[in-house]
Amino acid sequence: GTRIMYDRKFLLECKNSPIAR
Amino acid sequence: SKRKAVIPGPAEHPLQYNYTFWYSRRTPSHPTSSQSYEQNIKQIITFASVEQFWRFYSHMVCPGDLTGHSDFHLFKEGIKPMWEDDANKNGGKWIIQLWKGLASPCWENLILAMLGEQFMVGEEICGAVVFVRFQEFYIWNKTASDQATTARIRDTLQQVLNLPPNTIMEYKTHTDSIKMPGRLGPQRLLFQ
Repeated sequence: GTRIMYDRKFLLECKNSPIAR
Repeated sequence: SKRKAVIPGPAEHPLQYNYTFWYSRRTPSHPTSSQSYEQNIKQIITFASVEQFWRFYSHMVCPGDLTGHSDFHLFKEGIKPMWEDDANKNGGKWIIQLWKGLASPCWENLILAMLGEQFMVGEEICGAVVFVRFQEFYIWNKTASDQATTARIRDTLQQVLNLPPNTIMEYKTHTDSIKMPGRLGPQRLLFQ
C-alpha cells in the first residue's frame, strides 16, 4: 500500500498551523 | 485495552503509524531487571497526526535542557521500549553519540524523519530513544540480522541528522546489549 511520507520542511510548516497549537 | 483509540482530527495530517512518547529515569547504582525497568518507564502520550505531535512536542522539554539519568522514548503505538517486546526481541539499535549542544536539534530531526517515514525500510523501525546524560540516541529496528536494513538506517541517519565529522556510531543487537550492558563497544564507526 501507499505509505504516508512527509519531509522535514513540510512537518515544520505544520508546526505553525493554527490546529497544531 | 479499554483505552480510547487515538485518531487524527479533522483537517489534520495523519501519520503512517500512531506513536507513543515514554519517559524513564535510570537508577545508575542498581543493575536493572526487566521488571523494575518496566515499572520505571511511563507512557506520556499517543498521537496519530502531525498536528497532534506538534501540540505536545512544542511544550515538551528539550533533551538538551534536561539533566540526570533520563530517557525519552518515541515508539510506534503498541511496541514497548523494551528488549522483551515481540517487535524488539530479534532487533537491535544504532547508537549515535553527539557532542553537547547538538542533542536537541538532532533529536528533533531524528523523530521528524521517523514520523515522516524517511527511512524507507518497511515495517522495520520500532522507535527512537534519547539518553540525555550521555548525549546518545538510539534508533531501534526489528531485525538485527538484516544488514541491508541496518545499512539503510545508518545512511538515512547520516543524511537527516547532518552528522558532524567524528560522530561515533555503533550498531548493537539487543541480544548483545543484554549480555554486555555497557555502552559503546570496540566496534565503532566514525563518519568522516
